[in-house]
Amino acid sequence: MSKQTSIENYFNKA
Amino acid sequence: MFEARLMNATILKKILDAVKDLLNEGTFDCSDSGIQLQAMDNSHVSLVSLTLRSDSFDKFRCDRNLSMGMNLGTMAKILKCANNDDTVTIKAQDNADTVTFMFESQNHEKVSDYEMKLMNLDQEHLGIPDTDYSCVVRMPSMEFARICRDLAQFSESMVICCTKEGVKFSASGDLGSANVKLAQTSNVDKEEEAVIIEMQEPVTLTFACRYLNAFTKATPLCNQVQLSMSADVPLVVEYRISDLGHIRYYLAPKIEE
Repeated sequence: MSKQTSIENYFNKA
Repeated sequence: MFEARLMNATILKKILDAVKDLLNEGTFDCSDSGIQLQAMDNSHVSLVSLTLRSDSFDKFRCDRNLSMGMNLGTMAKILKCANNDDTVTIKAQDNADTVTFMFESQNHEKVSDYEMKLMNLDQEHLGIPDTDYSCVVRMPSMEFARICRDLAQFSESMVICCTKEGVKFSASGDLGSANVKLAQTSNVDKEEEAVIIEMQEPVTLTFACRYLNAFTKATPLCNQVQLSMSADVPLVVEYRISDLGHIRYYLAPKIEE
């Protein structure tokens, strides 16, 4: 099974 | 004062169609360089980034930077009221709480305007790092849409595997499995029909079909789509919008638990 990650994990809050 | 005019409403209709399934609302940031929209979908899995350059508008005036929070469902309803060949002008006063869409028929005999309330959206902006992607695939956007639609029948997830030989899209589930392989085009007669792969390192990543299918709503904007991938970072799906700019979708990968 694969788990969905969040886009926030990859991009910094500007 | 902000004023932006396009001679043809079609492009704006297509842009709205390309974002409204993912986003309920969004903030349009306007400056003298153009219009930008960046927003995550409700579940924060994907990010939409739209850039429209001011010099490609038929008229563009932006005296002060302006952020306009808009309900995209309402904006789509308003744009449905325009004929495809109408001229569309978007207007707002500085510090206004409304935006006006004005549509003018080609013979100038019908002019309509629709005023929409702006929203105060507290949206976070994400900083997108510059990335040298391991694989960049350019392919016909219709083909990509077809593959996403077909493979979604088999699984919630799709594996995209890119090597220098080609790109493979796979899905497997209870019903069975599906694989679609595209080889790099050897003889490019028509650029819009070509599959072109630039590969530094082979990449295999897994993505949710639901989001990929939502991105393909941008297909009418461009004949070609560009997929940029590196291990363990979001996929970028980019559609150019003729001379006007581009729409990029970023999708977080699925990882093994």
